[in-house]
Amino acid sequence: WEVERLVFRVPLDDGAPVPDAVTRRQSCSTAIAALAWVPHCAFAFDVSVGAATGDVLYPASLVGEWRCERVLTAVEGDQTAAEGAWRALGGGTTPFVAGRAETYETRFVAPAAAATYRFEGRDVAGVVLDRAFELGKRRGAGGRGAVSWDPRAPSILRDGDATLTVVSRTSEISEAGFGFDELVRVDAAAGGLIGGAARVSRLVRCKRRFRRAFAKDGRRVVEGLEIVKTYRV
Amino acid sequence: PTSSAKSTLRFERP
Repeated sequence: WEVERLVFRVPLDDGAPVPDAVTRRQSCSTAIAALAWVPHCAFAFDVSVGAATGDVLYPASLVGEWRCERVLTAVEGDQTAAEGAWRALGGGTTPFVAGRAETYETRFVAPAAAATYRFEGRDVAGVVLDRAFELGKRRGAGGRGAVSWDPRAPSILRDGDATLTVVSRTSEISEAGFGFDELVRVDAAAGGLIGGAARVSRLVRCKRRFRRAFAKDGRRVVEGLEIVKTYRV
Repeated sequence: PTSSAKSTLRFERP
């Protein structure tokens, strides 16, 4: 198996104070019991895991608005899962077809709490992606409701009745380039045959890597590669 | 993973 993240949260809620050592032993035996229940070709994911702290930091020079051209270049594996992830992360209702290009506005803003990175030997204040602005612009008129994002809780993005929560994150910023790797839990109405008030949680990993470049006419641009993977939950 | 999708991104100043 390719297990990239395995989380167990073990409730010990009988109310009695439990010494640490006993808690660990009980957690361990419960975890082993849970593992025995994991079906083949699947891994357990605790959907109650909270949001990751902090946010992805971008170079200060990115502050302000940009026009982003995005091209879907390749899809492998389960097409339905890939399309679901793509729609959940902002793809909207437009056709999910390799080779398709879309253009939307995006912007970078100062984070709620200043954060710095090292650049040419100095500490420089970085900026963050305005996730609500980008999602709203990308969805355009086809949006499924209000998009909201609080820069003080940057790992949570609400999109109509769906919530995207970054549950784990790594990011880097250096003179060679910058980027991130985020594991995102998508909570949304089940729809389809389940319907009603039922909710489902899906797990999507989104990695982006950027580098600075120049357009043919010499203008500065930023080029990026994105890889989105889905996982059985 | 059950699926993977690759995209290219390009940011230009409007």
